Amino acid sequence: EVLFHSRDRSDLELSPLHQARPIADLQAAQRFLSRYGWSAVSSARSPNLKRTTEATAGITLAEAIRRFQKANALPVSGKLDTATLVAMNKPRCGVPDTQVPPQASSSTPPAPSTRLGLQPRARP
Amino acid sequence: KRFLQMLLPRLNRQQEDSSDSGATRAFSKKTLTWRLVGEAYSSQLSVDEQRYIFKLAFRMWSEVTPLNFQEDLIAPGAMVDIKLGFGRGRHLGCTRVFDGSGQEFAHAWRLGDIHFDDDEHFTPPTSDMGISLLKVAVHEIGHVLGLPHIYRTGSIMQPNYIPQEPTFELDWSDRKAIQKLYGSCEGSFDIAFDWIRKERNQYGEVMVRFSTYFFRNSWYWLYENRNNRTRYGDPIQILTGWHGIPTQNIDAFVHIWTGRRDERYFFKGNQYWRYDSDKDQALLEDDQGRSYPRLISERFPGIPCPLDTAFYDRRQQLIYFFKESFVFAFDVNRNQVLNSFPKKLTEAFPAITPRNHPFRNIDSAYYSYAHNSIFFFKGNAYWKVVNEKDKQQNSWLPSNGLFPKKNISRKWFDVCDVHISTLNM
Repeated sequence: EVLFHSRDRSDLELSPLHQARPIADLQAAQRFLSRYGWSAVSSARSPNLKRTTEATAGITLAEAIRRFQKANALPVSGKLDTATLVAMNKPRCGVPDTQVPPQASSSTPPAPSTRLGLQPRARP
Repeated sequence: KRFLQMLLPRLNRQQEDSSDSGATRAFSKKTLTWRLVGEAYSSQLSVDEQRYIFKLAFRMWSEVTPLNFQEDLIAPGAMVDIKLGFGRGRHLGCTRVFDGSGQEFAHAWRLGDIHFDDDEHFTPPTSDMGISLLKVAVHEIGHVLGLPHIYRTGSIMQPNYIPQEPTFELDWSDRKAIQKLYGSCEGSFDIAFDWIRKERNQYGEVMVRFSTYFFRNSWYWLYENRNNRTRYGDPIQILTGWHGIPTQNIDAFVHIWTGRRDERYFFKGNQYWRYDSDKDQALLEDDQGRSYPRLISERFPGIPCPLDTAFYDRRQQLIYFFKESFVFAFDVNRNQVLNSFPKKLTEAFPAITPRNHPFRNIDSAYYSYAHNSIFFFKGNAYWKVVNEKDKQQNSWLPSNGLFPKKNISRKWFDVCDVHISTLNM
């Protein structure tokens, strides 16, 4: 059981032990790309975690990096540059990234044009 | 237990794949249960805070889908549809180990388990520090419901955490993505009306404003026409937003609005209430000191009750009262039903396309200022009444004719119920 003693919650600061190891080299990046589905051959993957093992790497590391860069709107170089490392280290969901759905998003229909209207914004 | 869960997928699960987006519908029933697992509370927030945040997260999905979510603290764990828990490193028998503070903060499993990395600094919605537990929870619930990661600015399903934006709500595209799996929200309304308010702008000019309301059972929504959605956080209880009127299943609302008169009436059963817009409450008594509610028959002689619905025609200064297959036109100045009424609904409001007509028992007759038209609602459908502009464009159209029916949810979007236990949040 984790115990906390300070009234001001300063001991809530997480000890370095629990810090995630930053992704800073090629090996760590390869693990990241594999963990989140970028190295897997693009098959029909589940939108959340399945208990079966992922398809083993079928594509090159450079190709996996390119895919990741494209999906994250980064310059697609296929190289592990700084911007790519920064993106890899951002807080994220642990569910793998399935194939990138087509960008076309369903457009909002035109709203009625009548100028009259009282449109409160925030959630009450 | 976990081994059995994998072998015997729960009866309500469904693996309906949906085209190319990688989204798959995960549940076939409408009411889903959830629970914050007892042995997996976070050490950073009170248990009540955690449960409230999850309750809100589920409500946010319920507000845009036909799904309802209910916290279940009693049923056997295996019967609870979605279980949530916090853990660090190796946790809850999960094969996917958390990595400590930073990077991976949570994950969701196909069978409905959601795990949060308690090494992360999760914070309540009121804080702009750390990682919003509400936002992460809404994201992971989206996975459990079947949505994949979506690389689109503004989507809640983006894989990376986006620090708190001004308003964190499910946008149009996320709503359509989940509705592609679970359908859009449908259902009949008790009443629909536009509420008129008069205000003065900075130049002292009188401005007329309207807000659209839909009522069903004991709750209601404010509908934002220009945003094609309901107000965030709706529905809420009638009891909360309206004072002194019946708190459920109202039959009709009418606003008599002329140069001299501004009278708003709610009808239920054989009674009616008059509402004071300025004081935002029902009047206690009328001008003669008689207390509300009053009998419909006294104030509106010749009008039957209980009513199906009613609406006021400002141009003709008539209230149209509807009951079963008849309609009554009531002259507000002479305080009596016109001689040529009652008429059959099909006669007073003829179908433009033969037999495409509600015929009887309409739910609501609604004049919309956003569309400058009257609509008859019945069940999931509406019929639009021919207005002056239609007549100018097509002079052959019968006066007060009804255009063929269309689906309400295709014109007024995402008007969704939530579970009764989450009505008051």
